[in-house]
Amino acid sequence: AARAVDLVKTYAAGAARVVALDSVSIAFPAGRFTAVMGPSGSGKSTLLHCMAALDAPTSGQVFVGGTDVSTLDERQRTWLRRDRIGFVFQAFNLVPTLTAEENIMLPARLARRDPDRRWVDRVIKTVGLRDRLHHRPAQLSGGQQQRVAVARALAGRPEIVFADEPTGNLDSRSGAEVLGLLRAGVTEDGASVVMVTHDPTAAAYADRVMFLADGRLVDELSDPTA
Amino acid sequence: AARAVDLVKTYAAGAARVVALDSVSIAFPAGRFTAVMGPSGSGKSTLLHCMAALDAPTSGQVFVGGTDVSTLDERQRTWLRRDRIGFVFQAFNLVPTLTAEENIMLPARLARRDPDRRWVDRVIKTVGLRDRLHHRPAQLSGGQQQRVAVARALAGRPEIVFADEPTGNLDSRSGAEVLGLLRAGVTEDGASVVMVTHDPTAAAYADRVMFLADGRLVDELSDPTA
Ligand SMILES: Nc1ncnc2c1ncn2[C@@H]1O[C@H](COP(=O)(O)OP(=O)(O)OP(=O)(O)O)[C@@H](O)[C@H]1O
Ligand SMILES: Nc1ncnc2c1ncn2[C@@H]1O[C@H](COP(=O)(O)OP(=O)(O)OP(=O)(O)O)[C@@H](O)[C@H]1O
Ligand SMILES: [Mg+2]
Ligand SMILES: [Mg+2]
Repeated sequence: AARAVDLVKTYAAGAARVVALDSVSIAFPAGRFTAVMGPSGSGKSTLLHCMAALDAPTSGQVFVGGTDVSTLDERQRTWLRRDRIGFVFQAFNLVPTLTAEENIMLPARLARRDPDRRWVDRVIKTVGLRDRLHHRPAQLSGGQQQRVAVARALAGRPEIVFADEPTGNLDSRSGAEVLGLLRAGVTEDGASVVMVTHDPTAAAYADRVMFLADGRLVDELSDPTA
Repeated sequence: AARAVDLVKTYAAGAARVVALDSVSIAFPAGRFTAVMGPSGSGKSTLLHCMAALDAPTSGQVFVGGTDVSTLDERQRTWLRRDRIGFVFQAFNLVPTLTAEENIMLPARLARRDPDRRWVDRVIKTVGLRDRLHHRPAQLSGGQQQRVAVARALAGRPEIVFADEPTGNLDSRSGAEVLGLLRAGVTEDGASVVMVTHDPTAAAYADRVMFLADGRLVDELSDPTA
């Protein structure tokens, strides 16, 4: 579904140069649930942002569904992100002036797509947001905001879901609901899921776990059990 | 060190009324490490914000170090928050235009206090931020931002530390460093720590765990082990 070849991402921060990704080659198979783990600062969010065409690599290539992302112009890249990819941000990135429901429906509205209302209702009900739909983000708890971010990424039933630590602010029960939904996307729709997590219990929902350290792929584990 | 008596907090959100805290009476003993757990949306952040005088309750009383917080004027409340309380926010609340180091030192500078530089250096070293001090928040990973928020709360060696899910974005090793620092504050300084967490492993560092559900105190556990 998506892969990276010799991916490098460096930043200049004042006098220092930070190598966030140090030549990473990684393949995320279609219709599979892959977890990515590693220490804080090891490059996980950077990897996800490059894979989802939210950020341009310093060098190397990113392929989404066979397409080299660097060959797309800005309009095609926007369409890719809105139509084929769902992204759960580590910091949620909700629109403060919109309600939870408006936030959840926004990508589909921007893409002028009619979302499957029954699926959207199922997502909203499963993550427990039905009586918070008219709240704005500032009127929601941290975990409720996180669940809005998850629902927004899943509402359009995208081919690929990138989820950056989607259960970090959730108790074990709400977390299990979110992970169950991600799993359902794979099992029922054949979606591909790439999830960054620090929680081994969450990683256990994946088919495979990839480990990053210091911007490099250092290990891999198939069929993990917590 | 701090306690609440019949604490009530309600919000009006459009036509609906949300009862975030439903008459909570709770005591956080001085020199103790107390954890607060409960489902997402159960009122934990609301409780911490009321206890730290960051938010005014709808009814009920909050005492910090024996002082009824509602009897303080705005200047005294500001002094209380800056000088005697350290707060780690669930969403970090870092100043985007300041570096990590400036963010960490800000409360002490605002209070015109000279922080104990050896302690600050120990905190910075323990949470692993020594080579990120001149980065601004946007140049930091999610977990690095969280560690800046932790260091900022601890830098002034406050009497009471309120920490709202301080390890949610951290791998187990960085998380253990943060929890070890919180524990050290209690053991070495006699500080009082109140920590909200969803992680039972983190709660195991506490002397006692209080459980919230639907804005009410529902259970308590002494000497928890994971
Ligand atoms: N300004 C507001 N207006 C309306 N409702 C609010 C407001 N702020 C918070 N709430 C509601 O109050 C309840 C408690 O919120 P709180 O942030 O204390 O939960 P929490 O236990 O910290 O949850 P989490 O674990 O998700 O962080 C939630 O149901 C939330 O929707
Ligand atoms: N704009 C930037 N300028 C300089 N360095 C940056 C910038 N953005 C990120 N970094 C650095 O790149 C490294 C990787 O960051 P990234 O956000 O990918 O880590 P992460 O694995 O997601 O960590 P976490 O688990 O804490 O979220 C970090 O060390 C961070 O400090
Ligand atoms: Mg990250
Ligand atoms: Mg909270």
